[in-house]
Amino acid sequence: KTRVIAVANQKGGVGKTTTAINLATALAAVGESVLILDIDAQGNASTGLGVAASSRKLTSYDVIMDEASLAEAAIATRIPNLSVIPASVDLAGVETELAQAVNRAFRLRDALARHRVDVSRGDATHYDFILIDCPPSLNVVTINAMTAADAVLVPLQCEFFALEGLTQLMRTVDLVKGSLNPALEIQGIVLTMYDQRNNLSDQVAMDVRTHLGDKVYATVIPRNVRVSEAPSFGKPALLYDHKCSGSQAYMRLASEVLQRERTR
Amino acid sequence: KTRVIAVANQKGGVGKTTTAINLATALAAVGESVLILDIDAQGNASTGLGVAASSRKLTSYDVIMDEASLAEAAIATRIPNLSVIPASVDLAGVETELAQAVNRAFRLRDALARHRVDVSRGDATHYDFILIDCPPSLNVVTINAMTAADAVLVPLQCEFFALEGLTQLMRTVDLVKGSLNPALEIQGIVLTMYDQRNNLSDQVAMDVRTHLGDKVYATVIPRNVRVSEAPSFGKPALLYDHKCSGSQAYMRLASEVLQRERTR
Ligand SMILES: Nc1ncnc2c1ncn2[C@@H]1O[C@H](COP(=O)(O)OP(=O)(O)OP(=O)(O)O)[C@@H](O)[C@H]1O
Ligand SMILES: Nc1ncnc2c1ncn2[C@@H]1O[C@H](COP(=O)(O)OP(=O)(O)OP(=O)(O)O)[C@@H](O)[C@H]1O
Ligand SMILES: [Mg+2]
Ligand SMILES: [Mg+2]
Repeated sequence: KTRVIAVANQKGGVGKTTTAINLATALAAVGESVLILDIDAQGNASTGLGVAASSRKLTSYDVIMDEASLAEAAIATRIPNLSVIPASVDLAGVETELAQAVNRAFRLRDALARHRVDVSRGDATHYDFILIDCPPSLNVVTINAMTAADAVLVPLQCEFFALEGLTQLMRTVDLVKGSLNPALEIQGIVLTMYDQRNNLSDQVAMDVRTHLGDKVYATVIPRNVRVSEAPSFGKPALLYDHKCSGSQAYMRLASEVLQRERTR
Repeated sequence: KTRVIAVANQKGGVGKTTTAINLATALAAVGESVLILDIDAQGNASTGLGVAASSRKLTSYDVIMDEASLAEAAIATRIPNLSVIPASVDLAGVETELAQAVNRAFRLRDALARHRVDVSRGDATHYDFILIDCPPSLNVVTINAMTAADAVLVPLQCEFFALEGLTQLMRTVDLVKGSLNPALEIQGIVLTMYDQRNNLSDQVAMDVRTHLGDKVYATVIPRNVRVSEAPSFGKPALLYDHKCSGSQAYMRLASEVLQRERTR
């Protein structure tokens, strides 16, 4: 069975894209078959995986607007076991375009349901994991991801403003769970850009663990410049520099995610 | 005359809120009368100025939905010459609520026009500057800010992904200028979170100056942990630690902004 995880947080710049790319690569490296669905109009996950804007024929916009299937839109990356459905700037218009549509929250869920049928007929590739990289907002595109997902993985930057948004995010997850997707759960919260040189990181980490307990992964992603250099080469950190502290942390996160999936 | 500046960039976490709060405080410190309009549902600018969520009676949501005037919603901060109109989580619903409204892009512009009339009658405070802190998206709320503003100030984090979004942002500014607000211009681009220890910051800074020339401020805001600690005390960095490198940079940015305004 495919496990669908939405990587979401409406606070900007907390490491959603970086986590989606590097967690997906780490899972693929240990033999899981993975698809990244980039639904952010910025298209950072697509670029970070080496898919230039000019080469994006079918995109997640076409999938959401029901003009392409997942199988048609998915393209290979240079990483074995990892495919991506790139984003498009047209995603910025989805909120207005779907304003009248009755099933506006279910477009992605329905596309994934059709994909499961295609797989069962042998017309499409099975994925063990589908990671959805969300934009920094709680708009209809992110709601589509939460409605289609089995679980939400929340990257949380070790900064004060990032803490402030957590309550609003949790409330939105509860709303989606209550009305659109009763099976939705929190896969976990991963602390990102942790800087042991500064107290603020420690305070935020302690605060989050006190409130959310074992929902917070043991793995903490350190601030590591190699991680932010990698996308300019169109590569995940794991390919750019697998020995750096950031890459090592994402490998640990992957094994923790797999551990949680096994003991679910 | 009031100068209205939208602080905008759809890339998340680039320093929009931090720039709005600290530039506003620096302008207020040199005697300019300033209002910050927080239109991001996250409400980080409101919190960073010490306005707790529980004490926000009238908000920018009420102003956009035409239920309160600017004068009614503005409240004082602990900083002389600086007022704020706080945000509300209800802002997240504006896109859907205004989907049918004919004048959906002009709500803020019209509210500011009414404020000018109130000021001329002596019923409201005149502001030299109004800074609008925008959410990380190009939705109807940000379009409202660009339609109401005289100019856009763009914080740009010295990171690869931040560069990628610049073209889309510039295209949006041109679209707004072409149809909704012909007077709109770019006030300037400020490089933020510059870290001289890492090459990436230098490369991004050089790249941006090559493409955008003197649209980029000479002042560069360094990465400085004191800047990110300040909001947890409800204070701008200038109040929390006026000697730190971040605060000094924002004072320099304020004098550069004033210089540009004088020679416009
Ligand atoms: N562990 C890390 N160490 C250093 N830099 C990092 C790390 N994680 C992410 N970054 C950098 O921080 C910036 C923000 O990260 P990223 O773009 O992944 O966040 P995001 O939540 O996807 O942003 P948005 O809200 O715009 O979608 C990027 O420039 C990225 O390269
Ligand atoms: N010069 C700086 N040095 C260190 N940290 C900074 C600096 N500027 C901003 N920060 C921190 O970086 C994070 C992102 O900044 P900020 O929240 O201002 O960005 P934003 O663009 O408003 O984010 P969003 O897209 O979510 O609205 C915050 O935690 C902030 O405290
Ligand atoms: Mg992202
Ligand atoms: Mg902000």
